[in-house]
Amino acid sequence: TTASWDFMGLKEGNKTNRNLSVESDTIIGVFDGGIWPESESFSDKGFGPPPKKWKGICAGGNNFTCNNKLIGARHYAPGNATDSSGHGTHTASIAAGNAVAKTSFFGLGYGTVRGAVPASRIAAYKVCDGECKDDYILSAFDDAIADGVDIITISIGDINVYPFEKDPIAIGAFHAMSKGILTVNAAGNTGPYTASIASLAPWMLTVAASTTNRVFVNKVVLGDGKTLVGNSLNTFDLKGEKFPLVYGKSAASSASEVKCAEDCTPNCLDASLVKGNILVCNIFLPYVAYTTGAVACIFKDGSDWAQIEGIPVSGLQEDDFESLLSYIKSTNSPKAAVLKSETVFNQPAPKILSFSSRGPNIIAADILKPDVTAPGLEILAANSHKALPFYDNTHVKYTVESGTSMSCPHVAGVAAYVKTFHPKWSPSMIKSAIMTTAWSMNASETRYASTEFAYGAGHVDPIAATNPGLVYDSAKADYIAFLCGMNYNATTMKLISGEAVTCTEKSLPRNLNYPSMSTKLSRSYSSFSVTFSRTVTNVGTPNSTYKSKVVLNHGSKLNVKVSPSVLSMKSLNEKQSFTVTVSGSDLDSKLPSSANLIWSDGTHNVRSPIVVYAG
Amino acid sequence: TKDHQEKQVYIVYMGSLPSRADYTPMSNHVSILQEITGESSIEGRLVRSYKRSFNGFAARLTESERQLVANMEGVVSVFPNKKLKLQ
Repeated sequence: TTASWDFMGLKEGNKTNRNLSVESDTIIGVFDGGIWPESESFSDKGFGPPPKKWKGICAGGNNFTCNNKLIGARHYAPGNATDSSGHGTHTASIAAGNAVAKTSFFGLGYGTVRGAVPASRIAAYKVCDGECKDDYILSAFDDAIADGVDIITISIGDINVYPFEKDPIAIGAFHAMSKGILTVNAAGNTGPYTASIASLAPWMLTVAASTTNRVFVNKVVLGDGKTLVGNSLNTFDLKGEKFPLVYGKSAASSASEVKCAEDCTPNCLDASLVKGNILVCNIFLPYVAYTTGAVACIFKDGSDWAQIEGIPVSGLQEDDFESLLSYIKSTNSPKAAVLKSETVFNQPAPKILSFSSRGPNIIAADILKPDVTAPGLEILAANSHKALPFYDNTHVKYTVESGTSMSCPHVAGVAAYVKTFHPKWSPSMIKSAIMTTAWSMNASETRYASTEFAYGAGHVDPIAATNPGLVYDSAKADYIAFLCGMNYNATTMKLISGEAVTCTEKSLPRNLNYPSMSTKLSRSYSSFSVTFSRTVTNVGTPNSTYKSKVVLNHGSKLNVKVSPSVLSMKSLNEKQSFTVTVSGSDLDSKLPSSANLIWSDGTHNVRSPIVVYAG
Repeated sequence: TKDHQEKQVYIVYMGSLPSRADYTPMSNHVSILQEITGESSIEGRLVRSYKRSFNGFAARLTESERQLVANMEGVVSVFPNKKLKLQ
């Protein structure tokens, strides 16, 4: 967060407009693996007593204390609410941690760590202790809704997809939404595979993960002076000293193990040949590097993210790795120095990360998921004293982690920030504001999973989200109609909603008043025409005229007609409806076709992606 | 979550809390368990009761008990207590 908020334009301190009195009354419910109350990110210096609306308690268990920043805690897993993995501390501080200056991870990422809403309060609900059981998660929703939290951030998910009525996060988020609480959920880390996303309910805000302009790189200086650049998180400073390089297959424990030694597979290496040298591997297995006594490890790394390791490492992209192997072959005594990582800020960004789960939505095919993306790469944030980054005795107050777990609380924090300016807005209005003001993103690759199915509406823009102009609002009744349209019967709907429901006029799921528009064609028609119905609410200027504009994405053959094409608003909170008819023929069955609808009054640009796909 | 009697923890989701003033979720959950198990004591069966913001409970049930409760009036869904992951 020393870079991620700046990247999004949410500047530190007075450089960002804030409604501090409301922010101080805002409570973020963090469902995670607990929290480390002693972190400076959760110090209550300068905080008054909890907001009057707070009805929760501090029931964190033995030796767990709350304060006026961390105002509540509950634990459902055995033990107490103390965070042992560091994950809950990290996510809580991303959303709502205090601003703590001069922070770094062994010098890396130096700056001020902070949440989106540093003046807000945190309530921690420990639902994970290694695993996060459904009954814990539902208990946390049951409590947090009644406790009076404003926003819920839950960086938890499954690799499997379940119908909404069997998905604890969808169930809990529905009841949260009914009480005016927005739930923000991580998209998952099972990308880039098609339809890998499991956070699918339209009443939640689902967050993908992307890069910022900052990245950690580390250099490998070869004996011949050539420098290669890896994208690893190496905190160890070997002072530029060069050590002999040993390629795995040269250190095979026997002639029959040469192939597996190339990959540095356990038991394939002769530790006596590796000890004190830099081990070079096709695949990095930290355990092997540690147990063979390597001084460092260089490996072939095709991934776009790095994690903390307990020894000096450098992961090289394939071309650089091949250069390294050529160098090793070319000399009798190959040597190299593995340098400590450096921070660079010149990366083209945002780019969606490979691990971020992809759509389409296989439960509600006409709801685009994920909804938005946010920073999820190498985020520096608070750590638990119990979480040891190197699995030794090294304690760190702040650490670096990657995942949709990290992007999720960024958006939860933004949702809370928006809510401080618009305390009466419904969850769907806040969600709409975030989605329709998001930065537009382009597919970084041409594959199916690198489209809107990767990033949704685009990259969150915190400042723009406070002033969206128009919002797509959906109330509980709209979601009930949506569920009726998904063939849930009236009896089930009555139980879920607590009210009598008539499912006679079946609403098409694609007509839910959602800030994005998506539909799955039942097959690759030679020609098709589908209509989306939407209603916008004016939250910008009382007297305003919005003109529609449709921008087709590269290669799209869609015809899009908006009716009416101009909306004249006379007052605030005025609602006006329109339809979007999308037609086309011979769509690519392997790629979605997309466009953007933009309503603009000259000041506000309200953008919705339109995605049509087949198969 | 399985024990020696082949019981497994299931979530019994019952939707919104009824607005009736005389409705007490916990007693309702206990009654349902007594009815489907045929046992007056449900000790060790009720794992959690959801009663503040929505209605439901988690309980140790056999497969046949799961089927019984799934067909009861007022029950939206019954599903195994899954394990999710931090992301």
